[in-house]
Amino acid sequence: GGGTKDEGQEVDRISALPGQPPVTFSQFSGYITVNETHGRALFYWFTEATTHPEKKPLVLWLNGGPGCSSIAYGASEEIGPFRINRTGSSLYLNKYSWNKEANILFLESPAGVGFSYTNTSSDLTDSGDQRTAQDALIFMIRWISRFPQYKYRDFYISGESYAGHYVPQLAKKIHDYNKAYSEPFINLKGFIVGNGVTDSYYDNIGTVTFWWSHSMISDRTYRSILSLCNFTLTNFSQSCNDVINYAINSEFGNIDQYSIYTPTCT
Amino acid sequence: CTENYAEKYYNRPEVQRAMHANTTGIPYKWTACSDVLIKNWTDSQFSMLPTYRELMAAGLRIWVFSGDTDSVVPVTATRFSLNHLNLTVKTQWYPWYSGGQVGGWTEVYEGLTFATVRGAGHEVPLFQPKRGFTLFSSFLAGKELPKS
Repeated sequence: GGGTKDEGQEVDRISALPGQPPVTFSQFSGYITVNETHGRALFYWFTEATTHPEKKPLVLWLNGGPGCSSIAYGASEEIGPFRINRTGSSLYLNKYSWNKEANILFLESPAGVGFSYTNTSSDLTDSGDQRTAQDALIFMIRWISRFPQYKYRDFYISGESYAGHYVPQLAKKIHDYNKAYSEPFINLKGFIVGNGVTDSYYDNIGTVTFWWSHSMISDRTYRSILSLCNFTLTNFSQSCNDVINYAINSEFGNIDQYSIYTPTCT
Repeated sequence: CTENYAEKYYNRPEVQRAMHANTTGIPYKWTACSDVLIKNWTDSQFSMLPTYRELMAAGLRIWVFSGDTDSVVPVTATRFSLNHLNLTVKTQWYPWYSGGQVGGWTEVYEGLTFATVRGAGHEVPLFQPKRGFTLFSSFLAGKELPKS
């Protein structure tokens, strides 16, 4: 059933963040253990919708990397309710925060990212897609048990970059998990991915095409890359790596590759 | 440089207390990206396209968007990959609008919606917050992006 709010939820309630402006929505943050044996626990920050949270969908946001924090990027400079000021001393409101439309859950995944941790240090050197997706499934199951008011709520997954892997992989895990239930309590309705890593071969071909069509590299280098690089492989040859490094280091110039027309961060 | 602000803010003890974070005394500073994880990443699925096909068949609502000034996972990379799903077009390619300006272009397929976001880098909501919000609102509503 819908269950009642257990004390775990209230223990995680954030009364206010240092330097935060007054807000009307509730927010929670804390840990969910996803593997007792290894002592892996994932950290989340949950910002409820600004109005009628009980009627709004639940949306999980994942950043990529792999190894990057959804709190550093998604929450603090993209879709979260607050922006951090230059000195890191206070917060100000994000006019286009996505919690105006939904209840947004930010997850630092996998263990080793941000505040998420493991008590087994070898976990930090053998993370991969499979365990990340499995731990994220366990996280969602246990998080919804801690927040039972979100059982059966329309649920979407969102993310960017290497989360182009995390998002569909978690969606598949949840889809498979739900097959055992006539009325799944994780009511996954869909997902949305931005600038997502999708297919290693086609992504690479498309990336080099972008570099050439946006005049970031010379014709000569473009032709060299296409002739020296076999993108069907997972590990490229030395000559391929050399020509790509030449392109980036000698022809791109001092730019922000993540936003090629804005100034770089000095 | 905004991620530098996060490095300052989330390493403040009073912020970690307020967030119930770092309760076990993690033996390293909080940081935006873990070098250890990315250098030692093991299994990585070569292509997500089979997973997309399976989840589209399951009837999930799937949207893919692309900031068009990103050169790390650029719009042409995503288009080239999606192209190989061989999708059936439902609504032909058109410019979508936000705030009276072209927000990007979009095409709606059976099972998937693709959209570009004009003038946005890798982190779309950072560079084009209003267009990112329009995109998100349309996704949640299950509506096609605005034609004007």
